[in-house]
Amino acid sequence: RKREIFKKNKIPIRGKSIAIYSTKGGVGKSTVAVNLAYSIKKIGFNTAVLDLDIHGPSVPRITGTQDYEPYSPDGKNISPAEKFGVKIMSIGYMAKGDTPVIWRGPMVMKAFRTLTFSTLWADTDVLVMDLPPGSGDVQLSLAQEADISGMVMITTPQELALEDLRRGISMFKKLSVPILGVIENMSYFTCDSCGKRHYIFGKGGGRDVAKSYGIDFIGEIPFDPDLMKMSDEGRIYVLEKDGEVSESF
Amino acid sequence: RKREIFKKNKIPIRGKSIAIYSTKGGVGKSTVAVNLAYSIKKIGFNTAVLDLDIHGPSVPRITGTQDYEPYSPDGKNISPAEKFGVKIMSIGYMAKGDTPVIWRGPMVMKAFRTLTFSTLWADTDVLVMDLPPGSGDVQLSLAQEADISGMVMITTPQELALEDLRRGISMFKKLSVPILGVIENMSYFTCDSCGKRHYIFGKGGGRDVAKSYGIDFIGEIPFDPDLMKMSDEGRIYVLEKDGEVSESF
Ligand SMILES: Nc1ncnc2c1ncn2[C@@H]1O[C@H](COP(=O)(O)OP(=O)(O)O)[C@@H](O)[C@H]1O
Ligand SMILES: Nc1ncnc2c1ncn2[C@@H]1O[C@H](COP(=O)(O)OP(=O)(O)O)[C@@H](O)[C@H]1O
Ligand SMILES: [Zn+2]
Repeated sequence: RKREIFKKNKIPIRGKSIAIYSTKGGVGKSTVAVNLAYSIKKIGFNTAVLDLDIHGPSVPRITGTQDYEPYSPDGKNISPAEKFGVKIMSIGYMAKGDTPVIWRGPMVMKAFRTLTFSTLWADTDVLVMDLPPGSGDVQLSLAQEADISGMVMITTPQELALEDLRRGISMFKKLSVPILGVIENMSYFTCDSCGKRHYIFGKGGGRDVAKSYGIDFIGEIPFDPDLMKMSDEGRIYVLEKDGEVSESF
Repeated sequence: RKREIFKKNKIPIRGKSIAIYSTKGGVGKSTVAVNLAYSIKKIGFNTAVLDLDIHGPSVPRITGTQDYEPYSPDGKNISPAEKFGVKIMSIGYMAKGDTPVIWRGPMVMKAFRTLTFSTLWADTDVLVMDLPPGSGDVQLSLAQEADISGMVMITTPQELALEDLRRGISMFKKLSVPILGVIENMSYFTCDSCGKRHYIFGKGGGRDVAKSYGIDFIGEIPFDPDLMKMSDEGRIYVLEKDGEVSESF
């Protein structure tokens, strides 16, 4: 098989691009992407978030920017939303409320290209990209067409998620995209009435898998119901609540 | 726009087919699909499970049938796995271990057709289909090409999942596929040391959305860490543990 050589296009940003990925859905990709971007902003970098979950865009709600109406200043490029200094782009701004995005592969690829290469990211130092679950059109187009700095893999500790983590790691190794590390999310839940720590999805799985593939284990993020509540309300957790979870971001 | 008339093909089963769906990943579709199928088997029907999550097949692990090697008795059809009397088919039997399934739309559609129409379901009364998250090729092909009895929508109670639930409901209404009802999963977690009930993903969201669309609310399934552990080990929860959660299945 002739190895297809794809021309990787540069994303119009000043600095680095990091894709937050997991083959499995519901492990916290969007939540981690948004809170990571604001944590990076807090230490002084210009950051932006790109929501590439075409069928299930959650970043508008998590950042409280659902009402943003994207516009084009020049008929070609798109102006991103902006909240507390972080630029944001998502298909969710074009398909509001309960409008489903029912697209097959070719349409999904067009949306990927427009959102990634035609958004006016300006002097963004770090672009955090929230990928959809699975290993289909968006993931392939990203690996083949975009010149990204690397992937961060998100997992929860249970074996069912680790099975998908292994699939994701071997996919991006095959596609020769650098993997920066693994983050384990929802590692444990602490009962607020008796203080017992519950490993509701098991314990230590993310660290073991990362080690077995020779990949950095970046860290654990505990389960905090406030993170879930504030995301539902469009409030940025790492900007409002200090403590163990914000530290881990 | 001419309304495309698709010829819906009959799935080669004796009885009904129910698709378990959620636009959002990680809400428990695979876990509910498997335990629902075994609950239906317990009351006397021949049941089968079809895992259509092409990129992240979890049903082989949940049922402990990862080692099954599918074969074709006639060069055209495929023999399903079988465990405790339930027939099972999944792409996971063809892509074992950490092998990622990196396919674009057209390949995904071929896999959907083969798994659905060429599996030897024999005298299956109820086929439970586990769908992937999102609203792309598999969901469209299922709605356009297969004559299914209806969809059951799975959600967790938080707004972020409810947003995707609304998208999913409006999608299948548009595609004129009957929606049988909504199940809310991971509704609450009970601390085993002090008995406090924690609504870790919020409360009552699934019932409200179902009501607002005029759809039946089928019920709530609490969060039980044993369900997570047993799924990881390939043990069927509703066959081994009695109690509130098995009752709700
Ligand atoms: N560490 C955490 N603690 C509590 N809730 C979390 C945590 N991480 C994610 N969540 C919640 O879990 C749900 C799934 O997260 P989400 O970011 O939507 O996952 P994904 O993008 O992988 O589908 C959301 O409701 C989110 O608020
Ligand atoms: N009611 C529940 N209680 C405890 N764990 C659950 C429950 N439902 C699902 N899980 C666990 O949550 C994770 C996600 O469920 P899964 O069935 O894989 O979701 P999906 O198919 O929607 O991605 C799995 O590890 C599963 O074992
Ligand atoms: Zn307690």
